[in-house]
Amino acid sequence: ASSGGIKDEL
Amino acid sequence: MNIFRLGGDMLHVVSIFLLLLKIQTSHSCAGLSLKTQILYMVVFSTRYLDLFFTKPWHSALTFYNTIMKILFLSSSAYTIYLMQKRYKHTYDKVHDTFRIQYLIAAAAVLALIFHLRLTVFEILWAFSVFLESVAILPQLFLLQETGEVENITSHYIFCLGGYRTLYIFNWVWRYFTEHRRNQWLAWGCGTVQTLIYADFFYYYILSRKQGKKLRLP
Repeated sequence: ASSGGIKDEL
Repeated sequence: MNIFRLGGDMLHVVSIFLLLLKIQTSHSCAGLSLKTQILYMVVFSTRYLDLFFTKPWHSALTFYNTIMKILFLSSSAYTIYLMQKRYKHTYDKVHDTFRIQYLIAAAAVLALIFHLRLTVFEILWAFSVFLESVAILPQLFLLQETGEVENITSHYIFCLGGYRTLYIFNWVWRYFTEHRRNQWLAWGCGTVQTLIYADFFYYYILSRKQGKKLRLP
């Protein structure tokens, strides 16, 4: 998981 | 990855495919807003900067994301090329007058105030999320100007709206299955974006029922 944003989405 | 997310992404791909098919088969980009396409290009290029820092083969999901990001960036650039070069003479420049500089400025100010971390990468990411939520406005504005209700442009907007709606289901799903919290930025902007589409659908249906030209408030 990253810093809180949904960075694994487009 | 869940079925809502995958379905949403697939609808997004279909919408792009529809758009390019329309331009290629009719040899015209009439009814399409170049400003909306430029906004999407700005959105993709500020959000997908991680392409340069992420190994595509890190995981199956990263690989999938990488392919999609490249697809969105390249199709967006190609659409702009078609509208600005090859089919320039069919572009409805006179009616495509939405002032996108205000949208860009507003998204930039919001991103400087609201972001998840104080880094260039995070601020650009927030900027792209804010900008995406309003990127369709020039297209809706143009549709309203020309009053066209029955053309493939509406199908394009329908697909995008469906894609956004599925993304909301995806977030609800992830909220319960992954216990994701504090996603207010993406969720909030995504909801605003979906509401803009829902509003369009409402007036689209209304205008179809009355057999009149499309009138957005």
